[in-house]
Amino acid sequence: PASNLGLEDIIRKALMGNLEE
Amino acid sequence: EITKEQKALTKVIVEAYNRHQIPQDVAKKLLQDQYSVEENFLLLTEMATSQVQVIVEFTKSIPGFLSLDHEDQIALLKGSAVEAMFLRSAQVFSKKMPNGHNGILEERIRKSGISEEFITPMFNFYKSIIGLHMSLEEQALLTAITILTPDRPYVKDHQAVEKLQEPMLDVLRKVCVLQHPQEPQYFARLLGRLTELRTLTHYHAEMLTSWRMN
Repeated sequence: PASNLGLEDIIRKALMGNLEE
Repeated sequence: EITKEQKALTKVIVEAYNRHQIPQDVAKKLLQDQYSVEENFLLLTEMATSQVQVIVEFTKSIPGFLSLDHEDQIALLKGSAVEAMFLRSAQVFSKKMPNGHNGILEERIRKSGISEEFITPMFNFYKSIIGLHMSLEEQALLTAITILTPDRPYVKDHQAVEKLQEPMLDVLRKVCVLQHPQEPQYFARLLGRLTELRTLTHYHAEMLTSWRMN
């Protein structure tokens, strides 16, 4: 959805613990 | 009466809530110098990204969350991150910060190109949260309950999520009774704020769409 602005990417990375990527 | 298990659960949630905060260097930027509308927008985007990361780290500490189906974990976070962010931001405004920092922060948000139509309900929501004078336990548990809402889009195993959310609701209800003995409706008022949050998130999605079009 238009409202997400890469939200899912941030969540997936944070869940995997790769915050620096 | 709060059982031993419920005390332990509350302790884990509160500790996780306290442990995960926005990094100091990001938070400090909000109070530095003057920014243009565009810079304010970029800064708020950076803050929002940082807040989402903090929310994910907090959520990973909720007992049982990481044992949920991986795609359900993402669906829950995707469905709740914005709401959790508003809850956390409301807490920022409820704290007494030195040297009128609250005012600076409010100005920055107001001058970031976000339309007044959205700003007004957002600050109204913050005010309604501040008016509740929530304790730390209540804040942390309410945030966990928001994140563990089973009826988010794309969640497959509703029951597994309910199983995690229910003990949180039970303990929050007890905490409310103990901490606000004069206000029997307090727990219901907290839950009412979650409905308000959903409406605000709906506005938020519309606001982002119009921002993108601009």
